[in-house]
Amino acid sequence: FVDVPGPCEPEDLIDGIIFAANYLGSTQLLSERNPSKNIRMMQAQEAVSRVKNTDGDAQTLTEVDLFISTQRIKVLNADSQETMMDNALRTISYIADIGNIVVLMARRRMPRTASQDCIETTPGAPEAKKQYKMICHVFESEDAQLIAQSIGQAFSVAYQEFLRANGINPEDLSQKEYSDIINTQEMYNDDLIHFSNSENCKELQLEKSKGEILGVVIVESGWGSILPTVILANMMNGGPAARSGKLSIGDQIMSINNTSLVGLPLATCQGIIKGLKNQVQVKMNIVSCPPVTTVLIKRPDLKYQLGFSVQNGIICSLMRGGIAERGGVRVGHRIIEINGQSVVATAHEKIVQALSNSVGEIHMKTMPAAMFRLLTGQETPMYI
Amino acid sequence: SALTITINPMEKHEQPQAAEE
Repeated sequence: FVDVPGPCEPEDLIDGIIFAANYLGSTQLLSERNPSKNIRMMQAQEAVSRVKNTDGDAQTLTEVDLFISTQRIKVLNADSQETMMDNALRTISYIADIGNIVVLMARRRMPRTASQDCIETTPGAPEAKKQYKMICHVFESEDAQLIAQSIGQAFSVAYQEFLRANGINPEDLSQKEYSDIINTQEMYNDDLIHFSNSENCKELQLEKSKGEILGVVIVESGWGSILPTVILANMMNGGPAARSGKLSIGDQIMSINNTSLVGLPLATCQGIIKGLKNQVQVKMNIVSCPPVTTVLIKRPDLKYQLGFSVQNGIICSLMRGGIAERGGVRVGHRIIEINGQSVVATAHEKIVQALSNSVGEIHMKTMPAAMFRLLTGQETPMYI
Repeated sequence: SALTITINPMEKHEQPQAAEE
């Protein structure tokens, strides 16, 4: 392991180490996604004062064993050795130590309905402004500082493993350097601007005969897209959708007859559209989008991985939080252009070569692979 | 006494929805 400062041997942290402590209690806080260090300090102090005030002087202490490894942090009852808490290390947001107190801040899962409400009511709401639940566990120990340092070291060792798993050699860059690179990447926000402009959102009424299909092909918008909903990939000549003259290939469908399609699997969306067969009027809410997505990746140096992989011109994986995700890269999209050059007929090796040798600003145009196959006649449209 | 904060570098790669209960 590359120079991970801390009181432990990194190998010991993989197996796990144990500290004795007293558990003082837990409390819950609401927090934005990535609060500043000052806000975190206030959160830690707030957690300590809440826990200390709960029971006052009559506070009962539970003697615990704190198990720390690069995988998880467990709290065991010192007497019975029963597991009281078990948190995956990656869900620990941060730790704080104040004198003989240690505060462990763990993220809680957001209720599914809350996350969906958020998407539906405020498309493109800044991620940082959303509130997330945080559970704060407070401990007391003479070794508080040592415990905090050991957890900090476990964070670093686990993060190095994560970087290696994503093809980044930690020896090539310090942790700070990598997070600096990430922070210099602006979120490519053309999508956000586009979705938040009400002129691009339309409500349409389509007329059709009873028993007639709508005459469309839909595809997924692709993992990594701002709004996970289906895209209109093709229209049947003379079908109700094409006849209306109100739809274009690339449009993202938000809802049909007041049923939201946002976040639903493709098959469910197809089922909803098939279910319209006996209707004579269909109401649709769409966002007009060009069929081609624009991507901008800023890569200051060849030593930084792009953070996505390509197979036969199609993006097949994306590193969460990497520079490519920030640039607008989406899984399942076919690369159409790189820096103004068409790569539609380019061999896979040449595309990989072009990407791996690109530094500075990398501009790409992409499109859902299924849409590309339909537009180029490689696939026969199955209209629904 | 001084308050020290150590942030988990994995935090920025982690989806809040994926966090455990």
